[in-house]
Amino acid sequence: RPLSREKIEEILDDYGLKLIICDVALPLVDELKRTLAETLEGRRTPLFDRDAVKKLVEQELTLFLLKTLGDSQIDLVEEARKSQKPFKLLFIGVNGVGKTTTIAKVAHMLKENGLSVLLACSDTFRAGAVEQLGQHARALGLPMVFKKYGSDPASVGFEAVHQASRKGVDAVLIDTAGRMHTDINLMDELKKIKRVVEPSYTILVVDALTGNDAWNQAADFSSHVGFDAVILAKFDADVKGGAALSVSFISKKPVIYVGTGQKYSDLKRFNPKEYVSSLMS
Amino acid sequence: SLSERLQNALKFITRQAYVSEKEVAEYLREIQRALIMGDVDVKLVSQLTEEIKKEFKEPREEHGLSLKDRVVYATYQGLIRILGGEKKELRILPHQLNIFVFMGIQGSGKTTSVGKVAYFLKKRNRRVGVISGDVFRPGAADQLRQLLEGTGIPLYVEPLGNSSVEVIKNGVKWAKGLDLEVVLVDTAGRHRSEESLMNEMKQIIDEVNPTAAILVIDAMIGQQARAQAEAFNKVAKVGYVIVTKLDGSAKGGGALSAVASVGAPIVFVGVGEGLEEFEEFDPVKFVSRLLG
Ligand SMILES: Nc1nc2c(ncn2[C@@H]2O[C@H](COP(=O)(O)OP(=O)(O)OP(=O)(O)O)[C@@H](O)[C@H]2O)c(=O)[nH]1
Ligand SMILES: Nc1nc2c(ncn2[C@@H]2O[C@H](COP(=O)(O)OP(=O)(O)OP(=O)(O)O)[C@@H](O)[C@H]2O)c(=O)[nH]1
Ligand SMILES: [Mg+2]
Ligand SMILES: [Mg+2]
Repeated sequence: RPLSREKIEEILDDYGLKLIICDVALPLVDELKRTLAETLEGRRTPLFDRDAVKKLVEQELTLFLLKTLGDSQIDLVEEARKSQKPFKLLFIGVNGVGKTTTIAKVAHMLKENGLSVLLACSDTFRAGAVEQLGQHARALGLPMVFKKYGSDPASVGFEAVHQASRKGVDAVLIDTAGRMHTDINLMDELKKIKRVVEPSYTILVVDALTGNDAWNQAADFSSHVGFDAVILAKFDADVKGGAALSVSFISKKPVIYVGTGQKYSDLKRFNPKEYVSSLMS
Repeated sequence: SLSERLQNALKFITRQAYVSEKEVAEYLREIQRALIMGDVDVKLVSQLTEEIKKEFKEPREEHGLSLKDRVVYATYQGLIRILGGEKKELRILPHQLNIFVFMGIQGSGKTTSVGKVAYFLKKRNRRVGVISGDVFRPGAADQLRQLLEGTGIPLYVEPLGNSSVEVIKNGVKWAKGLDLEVVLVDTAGRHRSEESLMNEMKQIIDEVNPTAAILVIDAMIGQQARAQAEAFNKVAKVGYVIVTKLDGSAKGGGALSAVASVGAPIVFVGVGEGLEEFEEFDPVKFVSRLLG
C-alpha cells in the first residue's frame, strides 16, 4: 500500500535526527528530508512487511548521500604523475584543522611513489609555523622554501614554484596560515597567494569533528577563494564525520582523503560507499 | 536567517493575548533549530526545551513581566543555568604554586591559550611561568617561545628525550625554584580514541597533582563535544574550560554541551590569534551569540 505523508515525515524525522547527531549540518538535513519526502510520496510497500518501509527509506537515503558526496575520484599520486611539472598543491583552511600535518602526509605519499617534492612554508605568521613544517621536512628528507616571519606569504609561494621549475621538481606543496573564513582581509591574502601560485589543485582541509560550521567554512572558502577538493583530517577522532557531507553539498567538491592519525602514513583515500554505510549503521 | 526566524517566532508569540500550545511549540521549534545549528548536544536541546516549556507554564518567580519578556527570560535562564550562572574566575590559591595543566583535542588552541592565560596573569602582577609539556608536536617549544617573546614570562623547555610526565615534573621543580605563584603546563593534543594518550594524561595528573586541569575546546566542535569532554573528565577531572576561536562563525554550542556534562565553568574565551585576543567569559554574551 502507498506510504502516507505522515508516515514518511515521521521516518524522515528519525533519520534526520540520526544525521544531526553525526554532525550533518541542519540545512543539509532539511534539504534531504524535502527531497526524500517527494521521492517517497505514494511509493508502495508490501502490506505486511514492516522492514520493507525501512529498507526503502534507507535505500533512497543512501542514494541521496552518495549523490551528495559525488563520484569524482582524485588520486593525487596519479594527478601528480600526469601533470605538467611542477604539480602545485595549495592547502587552505581555518586554524588548527590539520593543514601542516596533512601536507607532510601528502608529501610522504608522493615521495613513497617516487616523486620529488618541495615544501613551501607560506605561513609567515603563526608562532612556530616555520619550525613545525621545517621539522617535517627534515624528517621526510625534503627541501623546504621559507622566509622570515612577517614576509609576504605570496612571495614564498612564488619563490617555491620558481625553484621547483628550475630544478625540475615533480611537486610543490604550499602551506598557508590558518584563518577564519569570516576575516575578509585574510581571505583576500589567500586569494593573492592563489593568484601568484596558480595551483594545480587547491585543497581545503576540514576538521572531522566540526559541526554545523563546516557548512560555513566550505561556503565562504568556496566563494572567496575557490578550492578543488577537500581533505578531512582527524577522521580517527570522529568516524561519522558528517562534516564530509555538509562540505560536499555546499561546495560541490569531493572529499578525496581522510587523515586517520598523526603519523605520515595516516592518510587514506576517502571511500564514499564505506563512509555512507558507516553513517547508516 | 536564523535570527530573523527567532525574532518572528518571538513577535508571533507576543502578539497573542493568549498563547496556545501550538504557538509555544512553534517558538520552541525555532529555539531548537537555533541551538542545533549552534552545535548544542541533541539531548541537551530536548532537555532545555522541556525546561523552557515548564518555566513558561509555571514560572519559578512572579515577575510581572510581559509575556514576551517571560518567554525570552525563560530561554536565557535555561541556557545560563547550564553555564553555571554568573561569571566564574580562575581561582589562584595563596601561598602555594598553582599548577594548571591544559588539555584538549589536537588543534583546539591549547598552546595559544597557555600563552594568553600567562599574559593575562602577568598583567595582573602574578608571578607566572610556563612549562612546555608537549614533547610530541614538531615546533611546540618554538611556538611557545615565540608566543611569550617580549612578555618576560619564564618558559621551561627540555631538549627532546624525556617523556612528557618527566618534563612536567622537572618543570614543576623549576617553577618552585623560581618561587612562582602560577605555572601553566602545555600538553600535546589527544582525543578519546587514542587510549595510550588518554592514559598518559591520567599519568600526568596523578604524578603532578595539579591545582586544576583546564579543558580547551574549539568553538567549532560538533556533537562529539560531550563524549570527548567526558573522556577527558574520566582521566583528569576538568576544573575549568576555555573556548577558543569564537571570532569565527561557530557558536560554541559544543562547549556548552561539554560544560553541561562535566560541570566545570568556562573562564575564558579566545577571540583571535593574538595574546590579547582573550576575554573573561560572559555567559549572557555567549548565550546571545548562540541564539543568533
Ligand atoms: N589524531 C589526529 N590528529 C591530527 C590529524 N591531522 C592533524 N592532526 C593534529 O592536529 C594538530 C593540528 O595540526 P596542524 O597540522 O598544526 O594544523 P594546521 O591546520 O596546520 O594549524 P594552523 O596552521 O595553526 O592553522 C596537530 O597536533 C596534528 O598532529 C589526524 O588526522 N588525526
Ligand atoms: N582565530 C583564532 N585562532 C585561534 C584561537 N586560539 C587559537 N587559535 C589558532 O588555532 C590554531 C591552533 O592553535 P594551537 O594553540 O596550536 O592549538 P593546540 O591545541 O596547541 O594544538 P596541538 O598542540 O597540535 O594539539 C593556531 O593557528 C592558533 O593561532 C582563537 O581564539 N581565534
Ligand atoms: Mg599549520
Ligand atoms: Mg599545542
